Parts: sequence; C-alpha cells; structure tokens
Amino acid sequence: AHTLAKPIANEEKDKLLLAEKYLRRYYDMPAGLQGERKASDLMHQKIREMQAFFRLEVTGKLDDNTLEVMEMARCGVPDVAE
Amino acid sequence: YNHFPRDLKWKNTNVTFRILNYTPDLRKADVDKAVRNAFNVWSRVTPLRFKKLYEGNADIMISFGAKEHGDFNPFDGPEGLLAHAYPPGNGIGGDTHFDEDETWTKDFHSKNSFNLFLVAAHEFGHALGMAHSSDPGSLMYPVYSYGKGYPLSEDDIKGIQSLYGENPDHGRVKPKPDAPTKCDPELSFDAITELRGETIIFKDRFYWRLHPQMPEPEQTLIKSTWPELPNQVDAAYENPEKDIVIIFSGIQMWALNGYNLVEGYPKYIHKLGLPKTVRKIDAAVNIRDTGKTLLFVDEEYWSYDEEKGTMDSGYPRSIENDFPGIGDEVDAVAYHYGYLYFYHEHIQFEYSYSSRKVMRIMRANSILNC
Repeated sequence: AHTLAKPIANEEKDKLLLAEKYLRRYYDMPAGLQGERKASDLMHQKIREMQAFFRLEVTGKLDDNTLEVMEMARCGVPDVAE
Repeated sequence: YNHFPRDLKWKNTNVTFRILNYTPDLRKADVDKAVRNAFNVWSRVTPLRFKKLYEGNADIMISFGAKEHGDFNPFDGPEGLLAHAYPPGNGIGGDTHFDEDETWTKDFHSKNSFNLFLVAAHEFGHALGMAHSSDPGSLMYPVYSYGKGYPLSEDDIKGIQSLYGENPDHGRVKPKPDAPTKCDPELSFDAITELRGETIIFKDRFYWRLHPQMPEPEQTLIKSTWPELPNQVDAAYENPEKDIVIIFSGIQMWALNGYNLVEGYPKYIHKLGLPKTVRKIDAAVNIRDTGKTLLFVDEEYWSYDEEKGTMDSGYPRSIENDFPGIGDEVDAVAYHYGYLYFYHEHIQFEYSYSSRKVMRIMRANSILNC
C-alpha cells in the first residue's frame, strides 16, 4: 500500500483540474493518458509557458499568482499559435 | 503583439459583417452600437472598412450562444471563457461568438457583467488576424480588464498596421478625389437640405444646386461658395422659421443665412444637447409641421425642439424601430409635404410620416434626374 501516491485533498485536486483544463484549452497541452511521469513533466513545461506569457515568475509550479490568472475571465482563443 | 501563423489576414480591406442573433441582456440598438464602435476602433487606424449585411454570408458572422453552440468549441457557462473568434479565412474564418451565459452590459464598471464593446473590440482583433499579446496594457491581452477611453495601445496599433497598413484618411496627403458624377449608379449623398426654395445636395468637396427653373443641377465646389466651411459636410437642414441653414461637420456646426455665414459660428454640436460621445451627425431634417429637427447618429436619432431650443426627452430612439423598412443607418434626410426622404448608400426611401411606412424605394440620384 505504501507504493500508491498519497491521496490529494479535494482543493488540491480542483486546482489541478482547473490547471489541466486551462493548459489544454489555451496552451495546446495534449489530452489523454501519457503515463504519470511524462504527464507531470509536460504539465510543468506548459505551466512555465503560461507563466512566461503572462510575465509571471516562471516556476513551473501552480503557485497562487498562476492560479489567480487562471481564474480570471478571459478570451477563448488559445494564447499559443496552433 | 502576435499574429496568427503565416500572418493570416483578409485579402480585401472592405470586410463585411452580420449580426445573426442578439443577447437579451441589452437593447438591440445597444448591441448594434457596441459592434459598430468595436469595428470603428480598428478602422480608425487602418484602411479597413466594415460593411453591415442583413442577409447572406458575411466575412465576420457574429452570434451569441451557450455551451456547445455549433463549432465543437464549447463555452463554459458564466465567467471563465467569455467569447472567441476565428482568424481570417473562408467559412468559419472571422466568425465571432459570444458566450450567452455571461451577462453583457454597456457599462464600464459593473461587477460580474462584461462590457460588450470591449470584448467585441478584442475578438474582432482576432477576426482581423491578431493573436494574443503578452502586453497587459494592450487590448489583445487575453484577460478581460475594465478599461475606459480609446482601447487600442501602441502595441495593438503596431500589430494591426503591420498587417494592413495605416489609415489613408489620416495624416497623409491624399490625392484630390475626382468630382462625383451625378448619374453614377452607386452614388450616395453626404447631406441634403433646402435653401430658400432650392435643394442643396452635398457630396465630397462639392454640392449640387437644384432649382425649379434650372433644368440641370449645377455642381460647385463647397469652398467656392462658402470658403469658411470644411471640405466635408456630414449633415444639413433648413430652419424656415429663422431662415437659416445649419451645416454639420464632425463635432462642429455652422449657420448660413442664404449664402452668408452667421456670426458666432462654428459652435460645438453638443450645444444642442447631444452627449459628448457623439462625434458626428449622419443626417438632419427639420419637420416643418411640428417644428422638430431630427438628428440621426449611427443606429439612433434625437429630436430637437427648435422653439424651446432643447432636446426632447425620451431620446435617443432606434431608427429601425421608429422608421420601419428603411434599415438602421441613414446618410441624408429631406422632408417634403408630409414625406421623409431617407438616403442610404445608393438608395432613397420615400417614407410617409403620417402613416409610418415606406411608400416608394428609388435610386438616390433619381433626384438629380438620373
């Protein structure tokens, strides 16, 4: 049982879902299963892209500033060219 | 600023748009105005000109829809995603969709509702070829922000001008346009008024003078008769009681007594009681029977009481609602024996003021015996 990941609190899970949806819609993050490690790397990379675009501190982490921007009302066109 | 890949843009600077449906949050006239003003933001700094269509397929089809609304790119309910638009191109290219689950407003500072003009100006940037900018002060920044005043930043202007160039009507000397030919089927008028029994029709730097005893209209340069007037007249009307003709151009107005300029002019049009947001009057006409002067601006009009010298209450009203059948914008208006003659582009509508309906539709230049 110790090899399973630690259950994430609901709030954390909501933040993660919000971020996934945001990055998928606006930063071209592919949907679907890609294995845990790969998905996490990709997610960090996309978070960095989004932070760079919004001139936030580029940490690759879902810090408060980043989440605050993700919760703002905005245009539905992606920020990166498709 | 950013563009879409391959600098996608419209090949022709005359772009058409059509509003397919309306949000119940605002009056129809307010949506029309917000859309028109949003396009003006971009035409002011480029050669782009926008023409409104009422049927058929336009370059930019504008609609309101919720959740999945037909393009497999669903909205997300209130807040969050407000609207989206597609880059220039055929089919869905240029089309602009607004999330009907939002609350749309024409205010600039209201909580939980979004200013349609601002969001439309941003989305039309996409429809013209602009991608998102990372400059927080620019209109093309992806996050909605309340802002008042002229919405384009230097960054936006550089971006759109690198696609389409500058607005030729601003700053650069433009070769003098030829005199308009009276029987050109596409001829439209800038303004029309009576002047002591004659009819004066303004077009570009010229005017035609029609007199019952003159078989042919006489074309003259405006400045050769009225040197103080500008080269472009937007609207004009005669006040028979005072024996003066009022000429409008931009935010200024002049009064003519016959062919002489009245002392104390030009004055600002806002002295009539128009809001400061009005920067140009499209058409004006005095209804001799009621003593009222109607002033037409974009899709709305005001009523001015000549005797009291005040604007009547309850205005602006919608042109389309009050004068059904003539569309929602006019270039010039005349009034004769109970009939209003609305001129828009190359068409004129004979409108019965008493029975409130269009009686005849003719070519605008039929008044010039064409």
